[in-house]
Amino acid sequence: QHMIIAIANQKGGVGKTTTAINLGGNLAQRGRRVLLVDLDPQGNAATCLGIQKQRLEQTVGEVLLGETPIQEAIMPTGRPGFDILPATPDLAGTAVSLAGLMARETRLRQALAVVANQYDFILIDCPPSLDLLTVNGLASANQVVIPLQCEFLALEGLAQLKETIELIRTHLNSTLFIGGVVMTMYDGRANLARQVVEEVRRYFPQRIFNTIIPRNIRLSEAPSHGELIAEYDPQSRGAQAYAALAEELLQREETR
Amino acid sequence: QHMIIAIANQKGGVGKTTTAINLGGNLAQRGRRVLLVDLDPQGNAATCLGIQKQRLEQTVGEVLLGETPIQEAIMPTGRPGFDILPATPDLAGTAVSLAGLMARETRLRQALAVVANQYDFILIDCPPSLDLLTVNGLASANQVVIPLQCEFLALEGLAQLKETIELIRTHLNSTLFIGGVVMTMYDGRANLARQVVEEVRRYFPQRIFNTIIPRNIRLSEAPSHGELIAEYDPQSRGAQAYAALAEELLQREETR
Ligand SMILES: Nc1ncnc2c1ncn2[C@@H]1O[C@H](COP(=O)(O)OP(=O)(O)OP(=O)(O)O)[C@@H](O)[C@H]1O
Ligand SMILES: Nc1ncnc2c1ncn2[C@@H]1O[C@H](COP(=O)(O)OP(=O)(O)OP(=O)(O)O)[C@@H](O)[C@H]1O
Ligand SMILES: [Mg+2]
Ligand SMILES: [Mg+2]
Repeated sequence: QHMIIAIANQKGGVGKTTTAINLGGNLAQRGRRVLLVDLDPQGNAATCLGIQKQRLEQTVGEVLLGETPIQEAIMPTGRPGFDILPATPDLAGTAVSLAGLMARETRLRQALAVVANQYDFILIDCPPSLDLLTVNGLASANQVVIPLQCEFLALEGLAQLKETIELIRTHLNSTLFIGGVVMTMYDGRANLARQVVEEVRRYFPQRIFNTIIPRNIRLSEAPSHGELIAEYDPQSRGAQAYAALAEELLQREETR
Repeated sequence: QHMIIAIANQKGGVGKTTTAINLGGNLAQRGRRVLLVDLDPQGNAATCLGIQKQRLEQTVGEVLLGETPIQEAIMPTGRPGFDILPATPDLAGTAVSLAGLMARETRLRQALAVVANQYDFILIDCPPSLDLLTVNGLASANQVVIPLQCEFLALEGLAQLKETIELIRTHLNSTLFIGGVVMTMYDGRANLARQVVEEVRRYFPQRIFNTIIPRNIRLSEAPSHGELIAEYDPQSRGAQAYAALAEELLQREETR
């Protein structure tokens, strides 16, 4: 049975893409078949994996508009068992034209249904907003994983995110649940980080992953080499944290 | 003569809000009359200034829809000469309804024209996207200031941002120019940061501000106290950097 996970948070720069690629990479290294869907017009996911986007013609945008079958837009990442459905900046325009189409919120879900049985995990990297692209991601997913920076401002958007997830559950996807919150960019020396983690534990009891991702410069260097953290610096604290997160996610799935 | 500055970058978490509030605060401390417009449904700007948003009924959303005159939605920040036009999460819904209205891209410009002569500077904090809200911000502005994190992934969105600014100049606002790029969260110990700054100098010659904002934990603590950095910790490297940035902006204006 496959699991579709949306990685979402409308707050910007919290580690959504970093979590999507490294969690995906880790699950593939453990023999799971993984598809990464990039729903962000910035298209950072492909860049982080070393994929050149200039010549891409069939991407997630064409799939959402029904112009290309999803199988033709999915491409390998060069890592065994790890495919990607990439995005380009044109996706920003697609989001506008999508608004006028029938079934505009469930286009991604319909497309993924065609290939879902070929994968154990489908991870969806969402843009920093609660727009139609993110709605497509949430409408397609079984669960939502929320990366949350250990910063005060990160707390502000949680209520709105929770509300949006409730709306999706009511109108578009009744099986959607919050898989967990991943605390990211944790700097143990800062009081603020500890206070934010405590606050989130109160707000989302039992939902916060035990694995906390530390602030680790190697994580921000890896994308410039087109490598996963496990490839760029496997001994780094960032690599160890994402390996532990993949382990924890798998354990949660087995006990569910 | 007033100056309207959009603070924009679709990459998330790069310091747009932090730059908008602290630049605004600094300009007000120097006796300029400043209005801060929050175009982000996250509404972080008001929170950073210690303003409670729960009971706000008239915000930028109602102004864009033409339901409230802008004068009734503008409120004081408690700092002399520094006002705010706040945002709440409802703004996400406004962006959707705005899409179907006449003059949808220039609603903010029309509203600001009514109060512009009461201010020397109007700063517009944009959301992390190139949606209709950001388009309203760019269509209203005389110049764009682009905060850019010293990270590899931050470079990726520059071409798209430049393209969008060109489109706005062609179709909506021929006077719009790029005022400058502000490098943020600079960590001098990291090679990557130095490489990114060099790359940006090549991409935007003469456009990069000399003032570089360092990564400084005090900047991320100040919002939890509802204070500007100049109030929270005036001796901090963050406070000194934003004071220098305000000075540099004023010098650029005088020589223009
Ligand atoms: N744990 C970490 N330690 C240090 N740097 C990190 C960490 N996680 C991510 N980064 C870096 O921080 C920046 C923001 O991360 P990322 O782009 O993954 O966030 P995002 O939520 O996907 O952003 P956006 O909202 O723009 O999509 C990137 O430059 C990334 O390389
Ligand atoms: N120079 C800095 N040093 C350390 N932390 C910073 C700095 N500038 C901003 N921050 C913190 O980093 C986070 C992101 O900054 P901010 O919210 O201003 O970015 P943004 O671009 O407005 O984000 P969004 O894309 O979500 O609107 C915040 O928690 C802020 O407090
Ligand atoms: Mg991202
Ligand atoms: Mg912001």
